[in-house]
Amino acid sequence: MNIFRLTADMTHLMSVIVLLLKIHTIKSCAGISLKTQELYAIVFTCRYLDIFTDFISFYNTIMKVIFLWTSFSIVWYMRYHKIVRRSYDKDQDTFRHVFLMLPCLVLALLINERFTFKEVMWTFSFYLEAVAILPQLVLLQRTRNIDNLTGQYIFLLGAYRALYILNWIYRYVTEPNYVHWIPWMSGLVQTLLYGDFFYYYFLSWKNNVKLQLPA
Amino acid sequence: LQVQIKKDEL
Repeated sequence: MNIFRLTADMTHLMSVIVLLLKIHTIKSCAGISLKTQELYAIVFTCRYLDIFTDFISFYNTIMKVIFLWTSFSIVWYMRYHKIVRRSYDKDQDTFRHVFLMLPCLVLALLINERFTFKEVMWTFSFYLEAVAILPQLVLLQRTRNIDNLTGQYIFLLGAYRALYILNWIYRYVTEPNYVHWIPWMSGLVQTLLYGDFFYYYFLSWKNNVKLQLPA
Repeated sequence: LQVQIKKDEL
């Protein structure tokens, strides 16, 4: 464990907490894409298949449980909670995420470290996470008023992966033959997709104005 | 014996 990875995991945890706070306290999911939340639930399910078979550390297991539990809770809130679901904008959140899942699955079947079920699912989870934010970014461009919590949620979600890239650089430098091209390439694509959001988020923070993405 | 590289990251 290194400071980059710990900060990254805490940033990721913070993003989930910010979103749960928004949904649980003000009972609203306005501006949040259910499609992205569903994709993340799938990402964690496919990535943590080894939660019962490979014990790495208490930290690792606890964090896996937290990410699985929170991602499914958020999907449940947005789909079934009688108050929260009313603020879900299904007419705007129309990204067909199955068109993201299929190519990722095919790619995972073609490019993986070992052709086993768990390994292909693990690889699929990285390819899928790289593009999981797309429905949310599309929704942001459609909904004019982005509230602060939503903006913070997306910023933290993007920042966690950027911090993981620092972690991978650190581990590549300090650990002999630590090479994992699949997470590295996926994480790079994922972080680049946040590029313009980070730019507009920084502008809104610098000029102290409301966050607005160009249409 | 191919040591299974531990997937120690989340």
